[in-house]
Amino acid sequence: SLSEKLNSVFKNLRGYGRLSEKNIKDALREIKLALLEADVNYIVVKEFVEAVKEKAVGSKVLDSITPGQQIVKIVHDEIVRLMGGTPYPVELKGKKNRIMLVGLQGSGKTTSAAKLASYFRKKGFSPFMVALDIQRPAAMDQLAFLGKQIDVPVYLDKKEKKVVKIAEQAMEKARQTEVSLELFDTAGRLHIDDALMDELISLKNTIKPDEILFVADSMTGQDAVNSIKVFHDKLSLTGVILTKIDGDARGGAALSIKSTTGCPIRFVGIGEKINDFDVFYPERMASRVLG
Amino acid sequence: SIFQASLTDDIYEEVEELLIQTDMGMDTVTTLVANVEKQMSRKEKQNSSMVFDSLRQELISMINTHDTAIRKAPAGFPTVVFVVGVNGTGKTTSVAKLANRLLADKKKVVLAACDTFRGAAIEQLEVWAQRTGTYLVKHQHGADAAAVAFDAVESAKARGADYLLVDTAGRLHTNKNLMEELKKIKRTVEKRIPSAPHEILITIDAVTGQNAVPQVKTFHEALNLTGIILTKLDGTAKGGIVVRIQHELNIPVKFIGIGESMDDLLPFDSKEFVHALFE
Ligand SMILES: Nc1nc2c(ncn2[C@@H]2O[C@H](COP(=O)(O)OP(=O)(O)OP(=O)(O)O)[C@@H](O)[C@H]2O)c(=O)[nH]1
Ligand SMILES: Nc1nc2c(ncn2[C@@H]2O[C@H](COP(=O)(O)OP(=O)(O)OP(=O)(O)O)[C@@H](O)[C@H]2O)c(=O)[nH]1
Ligand SMILES: [Mg+2]
Ligand SMILES: [Mg+2]
Repeated sequence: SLSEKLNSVFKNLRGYGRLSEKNIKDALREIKLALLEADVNYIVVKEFVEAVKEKAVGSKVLDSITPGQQIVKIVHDEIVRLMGGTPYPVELKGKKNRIMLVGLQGSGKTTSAAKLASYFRKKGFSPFMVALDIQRPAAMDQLAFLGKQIDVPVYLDKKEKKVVKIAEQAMEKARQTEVSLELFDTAGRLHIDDALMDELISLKNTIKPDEILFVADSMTGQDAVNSIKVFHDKLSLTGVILTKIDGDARGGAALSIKSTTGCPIRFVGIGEKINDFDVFYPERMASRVLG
Repeated sequence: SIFQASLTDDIYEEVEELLIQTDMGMDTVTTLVANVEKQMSRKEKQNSSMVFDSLRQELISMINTHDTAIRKAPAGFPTVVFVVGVNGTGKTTSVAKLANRLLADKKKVVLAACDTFRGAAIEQLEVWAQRTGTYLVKHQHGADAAAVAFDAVESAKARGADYLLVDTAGRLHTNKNLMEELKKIKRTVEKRIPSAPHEILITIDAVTGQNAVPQVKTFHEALNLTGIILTKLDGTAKGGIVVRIQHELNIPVKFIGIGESMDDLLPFDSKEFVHALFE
């Protein structure tokens, strides 16, 4: 683990103020390697190491009997700070709330829609899901299946070819009921597909959602910032759901995403079942990235 | 030459940055840069384009396996292909693409819907079976996946199929029970056709970072993988992690997925792949 590596960089030191330039340089290299292995974006790693270097040459580390542990603490605290510091789950306010889910193919949007529906129902809201993926084979059936599983109504239209029309029809239907949360599941798409990104912009303008959440796979590597930057530029995301945390991916994408776009990670997916859903805790993520 | 000093200082840092961003991982990058530096030290004159030429050569030789053929079963048996991998990586779509490719080659194909767990997984494969005109073996949702596989082998044999493509449920390599389920499906098929499965392909999403290594390692230890399908290469991710996988585990990339339609599958070409890394 990084803490073990950093402690070994400093293990031959005795007494105060004996830290050499080389010690600090070795420690910074270990941090760089650990963060890259954890899939943190290369540019973010560079900036991070610079920030740690500034703090590391401060007196706290130089006077410490255990400089290794001191640096681990600096790294840990810096990661937590960069990830937003404290948990920030989505909180719904009014009588009519709308959440739109977007992201790349296969990241976990449809599953997360059902998880959000269940999560907010436990908080007293009346959810309603809208199937806006009319392209992927059986995508609408998948959302319908999940809706049936959790007893949440799903709006789908297998005939309509325009997703904006489906969204309008769904909202009209919801208006006539006591529904207090409308969840819109969209088709996975690439950020470089202009036509499909424009479709999302039209959907946003039609739906006027309270939250637009980008669903990201926690095993994503260096490319994480490329896709989220475009989604954020075009849609002004309000947050991220990081999925498949139940695996052993270190999740460095979490750090890259938050530090490059400022988009907070609100929730995590921790499995395939409906209840495998939790608030995102920056502290826990920091420990995981540190390894 | 007067350009040599600036060449060695900045060019290797530039190369490192470029390669890291392809998801190759620091270890592989360090090895590659060291090899290139050694090559360059033997040259009288150096310039940056020579560094990149040497780098491309080193990369192509590191991706040393050129195995894009699907293994064939002994005569009289259908060739059984498993497609496995982590959730959402493109298994079901890749099964459809493989079927399409084999059909274009006038082969007789049968599909097996062995994802009996996820909502509408069978329906999804059903749509692909209809679109490609292939026969699909399926049971009800929640059925035993090994039982479906058994049924599918019998069906493929009875129909004189050339290929049986088995779609499996997504699973994390860290889930021991699900990895055991996959081994059970494999044993079931082996009982009916001793040489099967003839091909076990893992799908790796091109956006995956270093976690692709434990994914491939674990699936390989459990099943003995024969190849990789690198999916979603039509995005901006480079899929450089396969260089590290080839270097450390020696498992070949056989196909690449470049889109969501049934034609969007190509045999892996290491030269084209390496060139694309630098685009
Ligand atoms: N282990 C695990 N699997 C997950 C999680 N979230 C989703 N999945 C699985 O990931 C796969 C993809 O999930 P989907 O919800 O279909 O993903 P999607 O983003 O809607 O996919 P597209 O609509 O094709 O873009 C499915 O097998 C899900 O069961 C999670 O948190 N953990
Ligand atoms: N752009 C692009 N999308 C792809 C590619 N391959 C698959 N997809 C998309 O990725 C998403 C997931 O594909 P699936 O085939 O359902 O993945 P899977 O591995 O079977 O998913 P699970 O069974 O849930 O684990 C779908 O939206 C596919 O259309 C590809 O090569 N390029
Ligand atoms: Mg979906
Ligand atoms: Mg599937």
